[in-house]
Amino acid sequence: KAPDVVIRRLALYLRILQQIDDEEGGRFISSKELGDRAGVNSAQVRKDLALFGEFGKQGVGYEIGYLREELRAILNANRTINVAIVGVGELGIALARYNLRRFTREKHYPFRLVAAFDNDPAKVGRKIEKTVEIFPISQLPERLPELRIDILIITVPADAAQAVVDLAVKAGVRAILNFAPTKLFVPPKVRLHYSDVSLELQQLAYYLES
Amino acid sequence: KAPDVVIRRLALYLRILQQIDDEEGGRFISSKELGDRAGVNSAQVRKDLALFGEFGKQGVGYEIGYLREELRAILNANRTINVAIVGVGELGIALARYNLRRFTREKHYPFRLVAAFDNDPAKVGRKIEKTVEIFPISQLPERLPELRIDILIITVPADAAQAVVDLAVKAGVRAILNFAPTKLFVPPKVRLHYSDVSLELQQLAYYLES
Ligand SMILES: NC(=O)c1ccc[n+]([C@@H]2O[C@H](COP(=O)([O-])OP(=O)(O)OC[C@H]3O[C@@H](n4cnc5c(N)ncnc54)[C@H](O)[C@@H]3O)[C@@H](O)[C@H]2O)c1
Ligand SMILES: NC(=O)c1ccc[n+]([C@@H]2O[C@H](COP(=O)([O-])OP(=O)(O)OC[C@H]3O[C@@H](n4cnc5c(N)ncnc54)[C@H](O)[C@@H]3O)[C@@H](O)[C@H]2O)c1
Repeated sequence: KAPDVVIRRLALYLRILQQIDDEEGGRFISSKELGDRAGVNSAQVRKDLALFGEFGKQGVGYEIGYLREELRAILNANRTINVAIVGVGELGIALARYNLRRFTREKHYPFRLVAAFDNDPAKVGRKIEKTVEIFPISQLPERLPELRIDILIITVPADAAQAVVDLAVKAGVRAILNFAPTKLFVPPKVRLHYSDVSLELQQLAYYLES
Repeated sequence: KAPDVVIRRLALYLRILQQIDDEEGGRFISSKELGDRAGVNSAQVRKDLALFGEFGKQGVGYEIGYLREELRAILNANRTINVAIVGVGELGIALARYNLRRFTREKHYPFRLVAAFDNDPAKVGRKIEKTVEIFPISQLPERLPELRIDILIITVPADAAQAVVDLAVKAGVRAILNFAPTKLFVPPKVRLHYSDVSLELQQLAYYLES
């Protein structure tokens, strides 16, 4: 597997190629133009892509449709990825609606929300946007394999997050995106990413005049 | 200024020290224990902190209260940081409420939401949680210096984000946290961070079995 920073750039290149495709762009794109749109220098673009194969023609650039399909295959974006959310509070509900909206509107958006989980009896049994059922957290162990959930999004309070993650790992989850502002521990085979708003704000604060 | 990856870890160490303080922990902490809680090896902890000064005693560790205050000073977390949100939709409103809640409840949380901006006439003039006024986006140029806004959070649609950022940069903003899934361009003196949920999901997808 390639380093994470390379994968982050590939995901960016794919999004740019999908934006161009949707704008009915030209057939070819140079590493310079792709780089300019991604904020990456053209040599880096060529180096990143060369890790995965020979996609461009010298002096002509990359054929947009072809490169897009290749990147989709590399990033597993050429199939539907099932996602579930644990913790259907303020943030969970905003993310759930966002995912549902994008999946129905954009033909390239691969993430399908298939379930939600919560421990609040007042929420369990209801449906988000009349389509996605909120299951009790106690059912996570059987629902995860049954619904073939690929990625779990965690939007529970920080002090509940590790217990939820442990339950999900035992049920066989492979990838987690955590929003709770706390360090979580998972075994090496589980991929864990954070989206930590308060940590981002704290980092930005460092760059302000003291 | 230290590299971004170091600052990200310092922010993590600070949060851990604040959690210990709130739990009325012991007076000292070793680089090993701080490292274990942060998921970082102890040599890295010592190296990070040594960039900023001599904070620990050989064999004894770091005095929790002292190190916490030093990290707060380094990260500008020892003063209130004024934050504003542009785009008061699903995500903007969730983030606004979250910030207001943490600022009132936690004595260490330095981020105060002082304003919100939108271009929807139906939203302008209303108040979030009866306290934070939603100004028209056209007023950003004068409100930014007037309210001494340090950090701007961008939660507008992707195709509106660059224009909003250009307006904010002209008004003198120093730091931006962007949630719109698009690459933004700012001059070197403006610090720009992204929180891009769809990019995170795309990266996680790479690690699933093909
Ligand atoms: N709201 C935001 O904008 C925002 C921003 C950044 C980070 N966060 C983080 O995201 C998380 C969620 O925030 P929120 O504002 O949506 O909180 P919230 O209190 O509105 O929602 C939390 C939800 O999690 C559920 N829950 C609690 N414990 C659970 C458990 N053990 N199993 C299953 N469900 C459980 C609750 O019933 C509730 O529905 C928090 O960790 C918060 O720090 C939120
Ligand atoms: N909702 C989510 O959970 C979520 C998750 C990840 C990323 N995002 C991203 O965050 C952004 C906001 O998403 P949302 O779901 O809140 O959308 P939304 O449509 O609910 O809200 C967008 C808000 O921005 C305002 N707006 C539009 N153009 C503006 C302009 N030029 N100046 C000022 N205000 C303007 C609109 O009036 C609206 O209030 C989008 O870029 C989206 O891709 C959202």
